[in-house]
Amino acid sequence: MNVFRLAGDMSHLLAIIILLLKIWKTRSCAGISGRSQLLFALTYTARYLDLVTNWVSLYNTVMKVFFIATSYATIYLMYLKFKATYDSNHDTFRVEFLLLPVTILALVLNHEFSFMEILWTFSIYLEAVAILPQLFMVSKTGEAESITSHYLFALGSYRLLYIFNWIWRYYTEEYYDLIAIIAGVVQTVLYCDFFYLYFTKVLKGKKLQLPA
Amino acid sequence: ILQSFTHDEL
Repeated sequence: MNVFRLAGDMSHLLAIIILLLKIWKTRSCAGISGRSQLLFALTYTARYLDLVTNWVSLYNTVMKVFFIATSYATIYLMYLKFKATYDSNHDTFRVEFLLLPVTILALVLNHEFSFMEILWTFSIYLEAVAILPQLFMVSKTGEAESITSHYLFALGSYRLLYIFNWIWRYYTEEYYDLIAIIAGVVQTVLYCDFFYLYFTKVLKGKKLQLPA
Repeated sequence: ILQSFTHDEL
């Protein structure tokens, strides 16, 4: 554990809390992509099955349980409790275009051809692109509420901070995991355009609005 | 063996 890793995890935690609070306080999930949330739930389920096969630390276990539980709570709020507020007509990204390549890639490019390892690899690749339906939704409607922007910023920062963590680990422990690093870089790059808009608009008090 | 890799990150 180093400061980048901890900051990354806290950023991830913050993103989820922002999202849940936004939905709960406004009693609405308008502007949030249910498809991205389903992909995140699938990501954490596939990755954290190792909760039952190996113990890392109490911190690790608590965070994993939190990520799995909150991802399903988000889905419950979006698809059941506040279903009437879900913008499904703007949430039209075809997730099979992500799931199919990610599945094939996980079967081909992995550290070890075992059940758990392929699920882990699948989750790493899937997480990298899981935000695309959300970004697609923002570009389709041309705008995002400030709170949604803060959520996306925290979520994007998390993998960026992990990249610094990997650089740190490479120099201090000679540890590196190419699959996680490459997927993490791809994941972060997908947010670049959003980061730019966040700094130039949202932080100056303007709404995130794309040029028509 | 189900898993020989231990992933210590989240």
